[in-house]
Amino acid sequence: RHSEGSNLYLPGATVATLMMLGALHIRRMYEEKQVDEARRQGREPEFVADWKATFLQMLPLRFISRTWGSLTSVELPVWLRPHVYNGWARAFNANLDEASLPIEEYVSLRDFFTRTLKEGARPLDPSTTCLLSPVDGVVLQCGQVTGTGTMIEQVKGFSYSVSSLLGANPHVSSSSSSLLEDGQTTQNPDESEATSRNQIESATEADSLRASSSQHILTRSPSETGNKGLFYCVLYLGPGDYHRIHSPSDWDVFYRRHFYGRLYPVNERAVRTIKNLYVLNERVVLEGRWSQGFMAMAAVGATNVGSIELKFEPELKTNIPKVGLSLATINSRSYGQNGLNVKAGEEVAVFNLG
Amino acid sequence: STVVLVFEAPSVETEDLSAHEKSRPESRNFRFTVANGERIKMGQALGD
Repeated sequence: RHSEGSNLYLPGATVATLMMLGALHIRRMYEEKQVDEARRQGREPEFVADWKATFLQMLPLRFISRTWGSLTSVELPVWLRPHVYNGWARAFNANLDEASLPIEEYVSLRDFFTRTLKEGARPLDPSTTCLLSPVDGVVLQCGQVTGTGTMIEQVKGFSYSVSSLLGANPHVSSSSSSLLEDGQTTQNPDESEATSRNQIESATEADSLRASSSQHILTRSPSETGNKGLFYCVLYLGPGDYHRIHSPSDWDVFYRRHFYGRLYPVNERAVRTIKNLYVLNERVVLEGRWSQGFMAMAAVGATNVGSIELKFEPELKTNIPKVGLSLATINSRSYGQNGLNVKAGEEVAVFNLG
Repeated sequence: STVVLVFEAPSVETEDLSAHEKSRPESRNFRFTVANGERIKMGQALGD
C-alpha cells in the first residue's frame, strides 16, 4: 500500500509541475499578446514595477548564466545536433538556411549560437550618408536625446541617462586613474600587469581623447552643439537572431569600457519592469568618432547571453566570476591617439551564451 | 541581448536653414528610416 501510495505521488507531482509551467507560459503569452495589441493601436507599453524584478535581484544570476554557458559548451554527438539546433530554430525563429556551415558542424549550442552567415546574406546599404544597423534584431527605441538631462527612454514612463550608460561621468576618468593605484578590477595577479599597463595608457591618453568623448558631448552647453544633435537607437536581439555585431559606419574607436554590472534578463518584460536595466547590466561600450562627430556603441549582456567578445581585443573577458569585483567596477582602455579605424559593416564583436 | 547606439548627427534648427534648404529640411538633418517595433537586419539603414 505504501509503495502503491508513493508510486502515485511521483506522476501527480510531475503533472502538477507541468500544469503550473503551462499556466505560467499561457499567462506570459497572453501578456505579450496584450503588449503587441497595444503597440498595434499605437500605445507604447508602459513601465510597471513588478515584484518579480525585485525577486530577480536575489537570484545568483551570474552563477546561473555561467552554468548555462558551461551547459551550452558541451560537445553534442553528431546525430543529436540537428535535433537540438532545429529545436532551437523552431522555438526562436532562427533561419538555419543562412548559416555558413551545415548544422552538423557546430559542435555545441554555444558554437551554433555564434554562427556566421553565408557570404552575401547581409548586403550593406550602399548609401554613403546612412547609418547601418550593426545587428539583426528589433528596434526597441530610437530618437533624439533632448534636453540637458540627456535621457533615453527605456520604456514609456521610465528613462535612463546616456552618461550612466556610457560611463561618461567625470568619476570614470578618475576611476581609471584610481584603478592605477588600487588595480581593484584586475581579475587575477598575472593580468594585473597587463590591465594596469592598459590603464596607464588610458589614464594618460584619456585626457587627450576627452574632447571627443561622451563626457564632453554630454556636458557641453547648447551653444556649443552647433548644428549637431545627439541621437540614439536601442536594438534588441532575440535568442534566434544572428548574434555578431558589426560596425554601423566607418569610424575610429578611441575608447573601450567594460562595466562588470549585473546580468538581468533583457526581454520585453524585463524592459517594462526593471528600472535602469541597460545601466545596471554588464556591458562593453566602444566610443569614438564617425564622419558626423561622436559615436558610441554599447553591447549589453543578459542572463542568457552574458558574454561579449571583442574581435580586436580577444583577451577581454566578460561574465567572469564575481570574486573580489564590485558591481560598479569599470575596466577601461584607450586605443591610442589615432584609435582603431573600423569600416562600415566590419565585424567588431560577438555575443555568446552564458 | 541589446545594442545601444548613441551618435552625433546633423540637427539644424529650421530658422538656421537657408531659404533653399527650408523647402527640404530633411536634406540637412539626420532622420531615422526605422520605427519602434520594426524588425531589422545587419547592414540595413537605420537612418540617413
